[in-house]
Amino acid sequence: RSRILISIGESFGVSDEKFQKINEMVSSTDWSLKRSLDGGSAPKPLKRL
Amino acid sequence: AQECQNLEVERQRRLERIKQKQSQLQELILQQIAFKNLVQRNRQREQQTKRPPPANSVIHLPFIIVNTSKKTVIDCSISNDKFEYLFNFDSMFEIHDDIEVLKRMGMACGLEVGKCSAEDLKTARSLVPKALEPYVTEMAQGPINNVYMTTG
Amino acid sequence: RFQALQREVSELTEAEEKLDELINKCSLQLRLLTEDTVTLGYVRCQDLRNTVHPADQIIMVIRAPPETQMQVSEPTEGYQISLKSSKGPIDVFLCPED
Repeated sequence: RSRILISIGESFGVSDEKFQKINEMVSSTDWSLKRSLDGGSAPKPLKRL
Repeated sequence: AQECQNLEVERQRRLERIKQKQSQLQELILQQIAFKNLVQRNRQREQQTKRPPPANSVIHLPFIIVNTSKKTVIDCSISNDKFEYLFNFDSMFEIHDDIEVLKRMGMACGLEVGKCSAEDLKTARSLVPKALEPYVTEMAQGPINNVYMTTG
Repeated sequence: RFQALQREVSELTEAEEKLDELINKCSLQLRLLTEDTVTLGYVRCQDLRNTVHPADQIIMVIRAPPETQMQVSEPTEGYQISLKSSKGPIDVFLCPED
């Protein structure tokens, strides 16, 4: 399982390429496959933010 | 021959370090231009409206944004002191930092992708110190590839 | 060949020193700039909405104190983002849609 750790809140200009890595990691996931891997259970109804 | 070999290795190492430092300088120049453009735009707007915008309608730097589809369900847990947050997303999202947002707002005059109009290039050059102007001109066409031994 | 290499390495050394000087100056300028004009260094929700496609997404804004740890992990379901601050509360809010 992938995991990326970043330090945020630094002053403007301390940019971090890791955000790009996170976006690539997240977008490369096949969400339907993930869901089926979870035993086909429909995602439990999470409360909306 | 051995000394030539050592110098060749040294030469290669320096070339790689120079390449890395050129892209670091490029990013710093982009950030300086983007930030100055943002400040200029906000200053002009405040002069037009003759007052600063309502406090709850502005987002000060530094910040990051997470954007996701409206269909995404986000489960959020927050500690009482707001020192800790936990978000669970059931669908994909994107994370961007403030400099990326400013670039997307066009505050870097398109220099980040080497597509900068003559007008924008003039604006961008006016926002940096003299010593950086040749770099900005080069960035208008693509990544920095030279080192200008200008003084100042 | 040796002399040519020697000359080239010395030019590269000079170029690298020039870059170091410019990087230090630029970093200092940017830091001073962001400190001097902190009141004008802001964006508006509409600006953020203009940078995401499609525009009608959920946009969550996170403003955190320095050294806040953000961890993105892939648990069994979906994705998880955790934020941990040691220097103060973290501000998280959603950009209004209108």
